[in-house]
Amino acid sequence: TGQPSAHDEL
Amino acid sequence: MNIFRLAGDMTHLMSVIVLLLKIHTIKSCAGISLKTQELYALVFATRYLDIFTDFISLYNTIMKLIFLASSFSIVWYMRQHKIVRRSYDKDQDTFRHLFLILPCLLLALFINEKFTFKEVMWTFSLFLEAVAILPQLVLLQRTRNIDNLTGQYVFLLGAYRALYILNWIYRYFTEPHYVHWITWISGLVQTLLYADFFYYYFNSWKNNVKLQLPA
Repeated sequence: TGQPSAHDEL
Repeated sequence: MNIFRLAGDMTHLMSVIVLLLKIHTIKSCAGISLKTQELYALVFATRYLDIFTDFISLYNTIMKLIFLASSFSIVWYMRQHKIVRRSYDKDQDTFRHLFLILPCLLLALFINEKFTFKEVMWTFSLFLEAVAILPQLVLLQRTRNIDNLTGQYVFLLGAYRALYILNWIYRYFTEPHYVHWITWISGLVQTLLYADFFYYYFNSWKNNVKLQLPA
């Protein structure tokens, strides 16, 4: 959901 | 998840495993900077504050737990383990944490995508990760003689950074609205810090001689 984000990276 | 990101995560994971193997089997942490390891533990602790609040994927959660556990256990080994800690080059590893932590914290307070505690901490962790390798590079420069495992550890960390840059380029072209200047610039700075080390690493590998840094 939402915009792609660098927050899903490690 | 693209192939660059996965390969980046795997080299990152391998770097940690190489380091833990070295410490656990040889019972030595010679040539490893405790300062850098403590900074990494702080990087993961501040970056993964969302571990219990935002679920991204099982892969994501497990990897976060591995990085947290491994970084803190490396620090524990180097500080507390009665044999390992004796091999720590305390007198050579003199870099001050605060010289890196304070500027990163200040920078994160002013430059961030959103001014919330979690977001500022996340940004701080990105800035800190970019420079956390510096004590390790200084230690390598001082001791000059690098054993294979330490060389491989730093090499794998550098490979992880380079692969993440490819991941960002790939995501930029394949995902709409994927623009993250803070992540990109700090990631680029981090990768550039390895450039000098890579130069010597590849030279020693090409000439098939033991890695040795110039004085």
